[in-house]
Amino acid sequence: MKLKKIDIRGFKSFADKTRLTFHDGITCIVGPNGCGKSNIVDVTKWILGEQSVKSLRGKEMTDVIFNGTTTRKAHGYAEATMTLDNEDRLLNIDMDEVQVTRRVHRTGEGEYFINQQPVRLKDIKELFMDTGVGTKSYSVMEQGQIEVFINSSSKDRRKLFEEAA
Amino acid sequence: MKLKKIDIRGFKSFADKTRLTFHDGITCIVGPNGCGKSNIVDVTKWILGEQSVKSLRGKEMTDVIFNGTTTRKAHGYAEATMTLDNEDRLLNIDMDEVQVTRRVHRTGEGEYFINQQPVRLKDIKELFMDTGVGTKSYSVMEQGQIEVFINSSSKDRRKLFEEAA
Amino acid sequence: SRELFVKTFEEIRSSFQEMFRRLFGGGRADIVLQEGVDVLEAGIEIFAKPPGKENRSISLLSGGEKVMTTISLLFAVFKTKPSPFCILDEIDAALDEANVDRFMAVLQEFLSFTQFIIISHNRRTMTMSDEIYGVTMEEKGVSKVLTMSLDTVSA
Amino acid sequence: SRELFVKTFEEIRSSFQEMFRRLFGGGRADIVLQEGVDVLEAGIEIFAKPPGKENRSISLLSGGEKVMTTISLLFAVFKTKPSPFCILDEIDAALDEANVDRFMAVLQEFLSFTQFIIISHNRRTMTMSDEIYGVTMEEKGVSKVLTMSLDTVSA
Ligand SMILES: Nc1ncnc2c1ncn2[C@@H]1O[C@H](COP(=O)(O)OP(=O)(O)OP(=O)(O)O)[C@@H](O)[C@H]1O
Ligand SMILES: Nc1ncnc2c1ncn2[C@@H]1O[C@H](COP(=O)(O)OP(=O)(O)OP(=O)(O)O)[C@@H](O)[C@H]1O
Ligand SMILES: [Mg+2]
Ligand SMILES: [Mg+2]
Repeated sequence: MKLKKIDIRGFKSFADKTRLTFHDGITCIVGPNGCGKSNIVDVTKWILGEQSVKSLRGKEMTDVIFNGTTTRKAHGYAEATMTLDNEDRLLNIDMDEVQVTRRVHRTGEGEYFINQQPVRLKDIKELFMDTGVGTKSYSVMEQGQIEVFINSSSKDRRKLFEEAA
Repeated sequence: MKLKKIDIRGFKSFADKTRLTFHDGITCIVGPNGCGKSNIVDVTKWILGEQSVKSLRGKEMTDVIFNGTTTRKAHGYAEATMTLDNEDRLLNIDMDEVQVTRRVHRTGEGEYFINQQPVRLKDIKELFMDTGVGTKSYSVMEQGQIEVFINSSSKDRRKLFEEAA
Repeated sequence: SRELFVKTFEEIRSSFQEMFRRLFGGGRADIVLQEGVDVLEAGIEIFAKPPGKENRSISLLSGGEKVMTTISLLFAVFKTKPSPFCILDEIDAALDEANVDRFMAVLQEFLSFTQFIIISHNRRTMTMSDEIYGVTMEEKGVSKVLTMSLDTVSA
Repeated sequence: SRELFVKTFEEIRSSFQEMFRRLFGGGRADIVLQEGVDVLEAGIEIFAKPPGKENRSISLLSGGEKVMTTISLLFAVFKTKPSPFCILDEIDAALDEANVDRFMAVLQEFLSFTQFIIISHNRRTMTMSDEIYGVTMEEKGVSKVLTMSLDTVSA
């Protein structure tokens, strides 16, 4: 499985339609404080099914919807789509390319799609289970988390292992 | 009150007698990871009377005694002296220069001195009370603490204010 | 006593509002005592709105914005109750260059009262310091301190 | 199941010992399951001895040493169970230049299995990346992404 692109619209500070294309190797994301780099990490977790608002740094799930600036109005919903190369069939879907879309409205109502088919959140989580990528996996290390790890109790560290084993 | 110098011997990685002289303005301490910069922060807190072993990153107070390398033996005690300019009499001692010394032995026994006179830990803490410098004061910001502050609960933040007020 | 606490709190609050605007180049911030609780027990709520952005929970601020907000509060406390000396250990780790510059620029006005000792890996911070001490471990496991000039550091 | 967990744990443990030596240029480290507790419940103890230093509690390690130890463990997990992609947000914040180099050098060997997305303020990390995206907020509060080349970044 390879990550091909992430399309974002209305998620946190990404008001306008934004496309991030990924290739092999190391992609470095840079920019000043507060410009939106960690919001890209958040949108990735969110598409993969993250339900913990706290781990997305918010107080409620609607906190991830672009809520306006002094010159722009808030949006009514946030949406993001992840496009994956699935030639190795690591995802249990018989297609070379798989798209996962998630949307949340101001009402709190959420929508989920796999290849444009409406599905439940549960289906998205199951899709990524056992692929090494997913909300509880060690493949996303958030800002500040690396410092927390070694100072955490030996019981908390175990969670990293449970993901891998 | 001005900080004039700190003399360190046998405290953590400062095996050999080391003198740090301070002047007005901004002193920057640099060096590679693990070379001993934060140990200087620790020795400052320790001389001022820090009793929390956890806040000195250890498990027991004797953890601050130089415990040897593959080529050097451990020391039997750790000692550090802070020399302060007291011309403004901010410290309640009628002397232009004040020296505070702390020592801890492998046995766990601690010794404390103000201007070479043996005192109790309590006397050291009282000396610095109300000077804006002391173990609970906001004048020492340890590595990683600044990130913790804004994420802490509103009750924990109160402690910063209680120091100032 | 309650009056003393509230008086000091109001001073720090007013300094915090000013410090935040200076460190962020605009925007608005506030600190408020938790309501309905005795002033001597109340927690402290923080509100922070960087310039151009809308009000939202401070948890949504970026890593660097959180550090700059905390530094604003620390400077506000220093204005009310300066310490003779202050040690800051790598507080610039999460800051971009522009924010390091703003932080160091505002720091200047505390130098008449306070000696600052800053531990840093950041070159900008080093260039704006008056004195530099280099700590090394030529002999593994044993710290040694050297006085350094800015030229030695940039090598 | 217990056997699967212990088998995976032993693999990660052996990779961790090797990764630590490579990232620290020597020294010794280990991970051990808490004794006297059921393997499916036991906590994980970490031991780490950087080169030349004596064994002591990992709490006494420096900020950068703790990060490098955690990275060694993360890499050990990747060796046993690689992910298709991995996102690291400012994990180099506390690292000096030599450690950033060592970290990026070891990262190379995972590139055949894994795409890495690294968020960083660090120039060395940027120079060692294959592609750079710059995120900006020309319009305050609205993020915009630009593809950047290394020359634009160093400007
Ligand atoms: N719902 C939202 N609508 C608009 N803006 C938002 C929303 N949620 C968060 N933001 C803004 O996004 C910004 C945070 O972005 P992010 O955490 O990605 O920054 P960053 O680039 O990682 O910065 P740093 O280098 O400091 O870590 C904050 O200024 C915050 O106000
Ligand atoms: N009692 C002791 N005897 C000898 N060495 C010790 C002792 N306690 C701690 N150390 C060593 O001191 C080192 C930590 O030093 P310190 O935390 O000051 O590093 P630092 O310069 O702040 O690094 P960083 O840039 O990574 O934060 C560790 O390698 C640790 O092993
Ligand atoms: Mg960030
Ligand atoms: Mg340190």
